[in-house]
Amino acid sequence: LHFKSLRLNGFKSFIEKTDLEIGVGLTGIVGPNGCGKSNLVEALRWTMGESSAKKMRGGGMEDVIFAGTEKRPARNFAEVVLTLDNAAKSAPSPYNHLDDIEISRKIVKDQGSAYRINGRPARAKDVQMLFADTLSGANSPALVSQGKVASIINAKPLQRRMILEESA
Amino acid sequence: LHFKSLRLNGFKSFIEKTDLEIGVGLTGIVGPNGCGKSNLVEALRWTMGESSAKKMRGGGMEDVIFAGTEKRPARNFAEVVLTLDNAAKSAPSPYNHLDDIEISRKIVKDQGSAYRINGRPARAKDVQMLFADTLSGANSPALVSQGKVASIINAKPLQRRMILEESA
Amino acid sequence: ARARLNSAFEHVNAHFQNLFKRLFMGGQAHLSLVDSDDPLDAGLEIFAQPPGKALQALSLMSGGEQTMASIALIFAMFLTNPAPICVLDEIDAPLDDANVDKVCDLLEEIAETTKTRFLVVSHHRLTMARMHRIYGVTMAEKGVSQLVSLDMQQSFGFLEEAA
Amino acid sequence: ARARLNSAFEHVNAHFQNLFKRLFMGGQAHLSLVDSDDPLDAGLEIFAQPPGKALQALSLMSGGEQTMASIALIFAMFLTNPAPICVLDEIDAPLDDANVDKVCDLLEEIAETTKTRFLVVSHHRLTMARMHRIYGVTMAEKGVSQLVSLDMQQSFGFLEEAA
Ligand SMILES: Nc1ncnc2c1ncn2[C@@H]1O[C@H](COP(=O)(O)OP(=O)(O)OP(=O)(O)O)[C@@H](O)[C@H]1O
Ligand SMILES: Nc1ncnc2c1ncn2[C@@H]1O[C@H](COP(=O)(O)OP(=O)(O)OP(=O)(O)O)[C@@H](O)[C@H]1O
Ligand SMILES: [Mg+2]
Ligand SMILES: [Mg+2]
Repeated sequence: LHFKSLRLNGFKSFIEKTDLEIGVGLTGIVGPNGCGKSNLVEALRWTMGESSAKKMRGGGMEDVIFAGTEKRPARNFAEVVLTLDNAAKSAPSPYNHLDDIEISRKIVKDQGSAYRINGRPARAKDVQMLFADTLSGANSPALVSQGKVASIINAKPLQRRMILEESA
Repeated sequence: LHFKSLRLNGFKSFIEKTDLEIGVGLTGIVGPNGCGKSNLVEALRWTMGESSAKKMRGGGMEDVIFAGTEKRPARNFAEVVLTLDNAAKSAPSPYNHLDDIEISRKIVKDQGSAYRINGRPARAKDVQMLFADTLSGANSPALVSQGKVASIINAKPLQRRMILEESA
Repeated sequence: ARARLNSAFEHVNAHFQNLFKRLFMGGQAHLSLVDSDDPLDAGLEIFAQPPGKALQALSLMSGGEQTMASIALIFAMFLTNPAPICVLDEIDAPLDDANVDKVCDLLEEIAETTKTRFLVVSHHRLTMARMHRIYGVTMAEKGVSQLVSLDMQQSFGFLEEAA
Repeated sequence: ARARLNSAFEHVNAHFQNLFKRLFMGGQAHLSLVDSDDPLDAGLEIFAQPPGKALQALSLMSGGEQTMASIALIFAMFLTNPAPICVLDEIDAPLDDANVDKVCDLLEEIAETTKTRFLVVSHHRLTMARMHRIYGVTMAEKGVSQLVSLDMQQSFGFLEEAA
């Protein structure tokens, strides 16, 4: 199972439809301070089922919807589609016959967020189960957000053990 | 009153006598990770009267004494001498007639630390008063240790106000 | 749960010791569960001895050494349960050029062996020089992010004119 | 004590607003005492609006923007009571090249006007290129630090072979 591409629409500072191909090996992301690099990689964690607004650096989960600038009005929804390549047919059961698996999450102002797997509505739990079986997901220790290394250094031993438990 | 030079002897990883000239304007300090850059600038804070071992990144204050390596035995004392240039005669009284003011701090294992001003024994309080009048000293907001910027960002509003109070 | 944590601890500790030696070119380090006999109550402490130096807790090491030790821990957990995707957001900020190179060597090797795909955000030129492809994010219009795919030459220009 | 804190707050806030506009080339920001009417019980919050973006608390800004806002606060306190010495230990780690330049511009100006002497520790080539003199610290013998004074040319070699 490979991560193939990510498509953002109205997610944080990405108001325009944006496609990120996730190729084999190492993909670098550069740009000035405040241009949206962390926003881009946060879209991945969000689609994989992140339920804490604080981990998305917001007050409430609706803070991921494009909030507007001096020239552009705020949006009222945000959507991210993550495409997985299942050519090796290694995905867990109800999905393992499919070539591609598309997971989408969409949040609409005042209506909460809704997931879809290959176009069909799915629960947050289904999405989280799909990723848990592939050893990834919103809480995976392989998603190292900005500042995470410093927080491991400054953490009390008890908090560090909890990070270990998440990865067990 | 200008800061002119710093001489370290047995302070942390600086086992050999080391002289740092503090020239006018901007002095850069470079070097690989773990080579002793932060140790060097901590010597300044220590001589100005730092009383918290934790702020010196140690368990006890004796952690500033050279602890030995595979090839060299540990030392039993550490000393740092800070020379101030008082040509402009701006130092607070009893020192204001002097051209140079030498402040030294020496710590000996199991005996605690002792200060001297121009060779004569002085109390920690005397040293702290001397620096307080020159708007510097161990707690000055102008001494920005490694990680301090991140701790201001992550601090709760109450802790940030305390940093403001220190500078008042 | 206790047995699972114990087994995870054993695996992660074994990987951690190897990764530390590799990232520090020698020395030794280990993890230890402290403060309680019950792993579910204990804390995780990191003890490390960079080559030629004394063994000490993480707090006495330099900023860059602490970062390298934490990177060893992160990848020790990763190698215990390799994920198909790994995202690293500016983990190289406190590192000097030599350590940036060592971390990139490790990433390349992991990408080879586990077929994991990496997204690496960084401001370090050296890190970008080691990437297989590079995307630039710009805010030509204030507050609006755009993604552009860059070739190697362009990406250095990108870092330069970051204004 | 209350009157002193109020007066310090006013001065620091005034400096902070100017420094923020200068470091961000526009936008606006202010400090605010929150959570209590008594300044001795209150907290200090930073509100900032980078150019073209919405006004928000520090926590919603990017890593580099938060660092620049904090640097503005540090120098706002410094300018309220200028000290003869200022030590900066890797404050530029999360910054891109353009922001490193802006911070160095500020340091040069402060060194000129207040005659403050600066000790600046950094791994950024751009920062080192702006220094008036450079010292290198090496550990040729493991665990033992030595100080060497470098000329400009040597210092780049120093950053290169940091291994
Ligand atoms: N009392 C001591 N005796 C000997 N060595 C010590 C002592 N205290 C600290 N050290 C050593 O000094 C080293 C840390 O140095 P320092 O923090 O100054 O590095 P640095 O140059 O600032 O690195 P970085 O770029 O990673 O921040 C540690 O490796 C530690 O072992
Ligand atoms: N919902 C939103 N709508 C519009 N803009 C947003 C939204 N959420 C965050 N932003 C903007 O995105 C910017 C931060 O982007 P991000 O954290 O991705 O920057 P970055 O490229 O990672 O920068 P750095 O190099 O400093 O870490 C902020 O300036 C913020 O104003
Ligand atoms: Mg970022
Ligand atoms: Mg340091």
